[in-house]
Amino acid sequence: FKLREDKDEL
Amino acid sequence: MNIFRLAGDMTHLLSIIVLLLKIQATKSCAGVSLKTQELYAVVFVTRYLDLFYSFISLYNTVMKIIFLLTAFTIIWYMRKHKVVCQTYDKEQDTFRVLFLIVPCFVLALLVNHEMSVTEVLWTFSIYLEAVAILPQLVLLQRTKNVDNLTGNYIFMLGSYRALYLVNWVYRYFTELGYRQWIVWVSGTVQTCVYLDFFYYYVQAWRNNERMKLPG
Repeated sequence: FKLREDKDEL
Repeated sequence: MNIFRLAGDMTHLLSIIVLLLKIQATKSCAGVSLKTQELYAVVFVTRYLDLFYSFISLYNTVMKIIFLLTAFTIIWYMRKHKVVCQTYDKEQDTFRVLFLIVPCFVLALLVNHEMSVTEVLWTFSIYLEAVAILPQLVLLQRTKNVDNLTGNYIFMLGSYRALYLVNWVYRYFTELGYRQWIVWVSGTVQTCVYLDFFYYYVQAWRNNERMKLPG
């Protein structure tokens, strides 16, 4: 399961 | 994480602190829209569901928890605190939030990356955040005079969004294959929502006078 890039943004 | 993103997050955090300080120090929430604050609570709850199943960084987790807690603290002050709640402009704060929530939810069902509960709710939170400030802006428009702290609060919220835009441009040029259309389009819409407010805020600042919105 890999988080999308934008998921590290708040 | 780049400097623009960090500056954006810090501005966001500062805006919330300013609002909380205004409420605590003046024991008043005059000019603050409870509808907007409740929309932000919905935004944070639906977006940060990933707190339960993923870990990105300590910074990320701590910030999410702070945003959630402060959102509910502000709502608690406005609804339950026996002095503060009496200063709430209930009659003026009449924006129909369902007109924002329903279209955002339908859009999230139609345009998303993956048809799963958490992904649709996450997308919904992105769309909803873009328009969540509208009840606050309408309330300001109605009450005309904007007190300094409320003005600064909205100005910082708008600045946080503008910094996120710069952060995306920076990431686009520095991270290979970095694209996120849903977030970019909603974020641009969200920043544009503040343009009119920015204009009057800067004008008042330059003329060194209290901010006033036209009728």
